[in-house]
Amino acid sequence: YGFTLPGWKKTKLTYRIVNHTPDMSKEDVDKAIQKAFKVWSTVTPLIFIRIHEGIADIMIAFGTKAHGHCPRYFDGPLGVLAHAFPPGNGFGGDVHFDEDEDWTTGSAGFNLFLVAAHEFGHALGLSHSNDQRALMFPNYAYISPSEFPLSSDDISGIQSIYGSSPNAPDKRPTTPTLPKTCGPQMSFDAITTLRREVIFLKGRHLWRVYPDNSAVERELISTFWPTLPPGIEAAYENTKDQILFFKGNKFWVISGYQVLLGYPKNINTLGFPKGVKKIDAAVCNKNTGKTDFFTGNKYWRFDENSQSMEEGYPRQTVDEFPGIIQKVDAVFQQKGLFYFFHGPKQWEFDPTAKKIIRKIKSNSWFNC
Amino acid sequence: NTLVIHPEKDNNEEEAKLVQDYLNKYYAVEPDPNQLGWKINAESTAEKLKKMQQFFGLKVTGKPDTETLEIMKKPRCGVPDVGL
Repeated sequence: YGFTLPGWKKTKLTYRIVNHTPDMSKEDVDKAIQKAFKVWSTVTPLIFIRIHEGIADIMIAFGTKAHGHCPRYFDGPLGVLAHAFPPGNGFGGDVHFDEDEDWTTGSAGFNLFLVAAHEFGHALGLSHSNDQRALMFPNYAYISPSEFPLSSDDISGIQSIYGSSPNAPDKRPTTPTLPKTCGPQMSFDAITTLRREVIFLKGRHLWRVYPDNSAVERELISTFWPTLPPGIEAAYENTKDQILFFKGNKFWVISGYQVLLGYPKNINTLGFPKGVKKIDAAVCNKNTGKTDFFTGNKYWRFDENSQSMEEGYPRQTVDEFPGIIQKVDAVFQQKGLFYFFHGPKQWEFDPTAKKIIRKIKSNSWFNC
Repeated sequence: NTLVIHPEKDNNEEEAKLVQDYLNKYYAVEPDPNQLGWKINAESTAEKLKKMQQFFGLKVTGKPDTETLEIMKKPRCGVPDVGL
C-alpha cells in the first residue's frame, strides 16, 4: 500500500453527492456510496456524514472529459473510470466519476460501489497498491458485492493513517505492543477450535495453534475477518463447522472464513434474557451437542440441535464443573477434555468424570 | 497512384500514443492538485515504462511488449501510480 500524509485531521467527515448518474436510480447511487464509505468506517474510527448542500469534505460528482475546474480530464468510455484527490482543501478529498462509463449495481459495466470504495481510499489518503488482491490496485476488477472488498494490504494502509478501532486516539496510533505469548502472565480473551486448529484471541491478534504438529501462527484478527472488532470476549465452534464470536451483547457467525450476512446479531436472539450484557466464554461439547456459555460464576446451556436455550439455567458453574471457581476467561474442548482459562492459568477438566485432571500455564500450547 | 496503406505503421503509431498517454497520466510526478497543471517528470519514456512494469509485476524491459500493452488498455482509476 502507499499513502499521502497527512490524512484528515478529524474523524468525522462530511460528504455530498453533487449530482447523479442517469445509469442508476438515485436510491441505488446513494446506497452504493453509503456502502462504499462503510467499507472504510468498519476498519477505522472514521465516521461519514452526508450533507445535501454547501461544501463537504468529500464532494462527489459525475462528469465527462473536462469537467468543472478539475485539473484532470476524463477520456470517454473505458480507460479512466474515475479519480479522486488526497485529503486537503479545495479539490482535496473530492471524487469524480466518468459519466461516459456504464455505472451499475452488478457485474455489468462498472460496479459503482466497488469503484467508489476505491476512490474513497484515495480521498482518505491512500495511493495505489501494487498488490493485485488489494482494492487500491489501479485496475478495475469485479468482485461480488457481498464480499468484503478490503484486503489485509488495504486495511494495514488505512490503519497506518487512522488507527483501527472506533475508540482509537485521534493521533496516529503507535505500533501496538505485541502480547508476549511466552510471558509468565499471558492470558487470553477467547479461545475456539476450528477443525484441527485451536485459535487463541487477544486484543487485535489471534494465534493459530496446530496441536498435532505444534506449529503456531500469529495474525491480526482483521486479516482474516476485517469486520470483526478487536477484543473478542468469547468464541466457540458449533456442530455445523461454524465459529461464533462474541463481544458485548453482539455475536458474529463465521462459516468457511466468511462472516455470514446479517451479523452481528444481539445475543438475546440465542435466548439470553436482556439482563445478560456479555458472555465471558463458550464451548460446545461435541459429544453432547450442547454449548455452555459462561458469565460470571454461572453458566447457561444451549442445545445446538434445537437451537434453543435449555430450561432451568443459569446454574452455578461450580455445580457442573467442580473446582472451576473463578470467572472463566476462555474455554475450549480438545480430544473430549475441556480446558478452562483464567488469567495465566488453565485447568484441564474431564466433563464425563466431572473432575479437574491438572492445572497448567495458559500458554502451554505455544511450546514456550 | 493507389494509396499505399501501412497498417503496421498506423498500428505502431497508435501503440506509441497509447504508451505515451498512459505514462504521462500515471507515471509523471504531480504537484498538489490545488495548483492546476502537471509537472512532467524528467525520466525517459523507457525509464517510466520500467517503473510501470515493476509496479504491475511485469517483466521489466523498458519496451511496450504485449503484456504491458494489455495492462495499459484495462479500465482503471485516473489517479497516478507514483508521485502523489
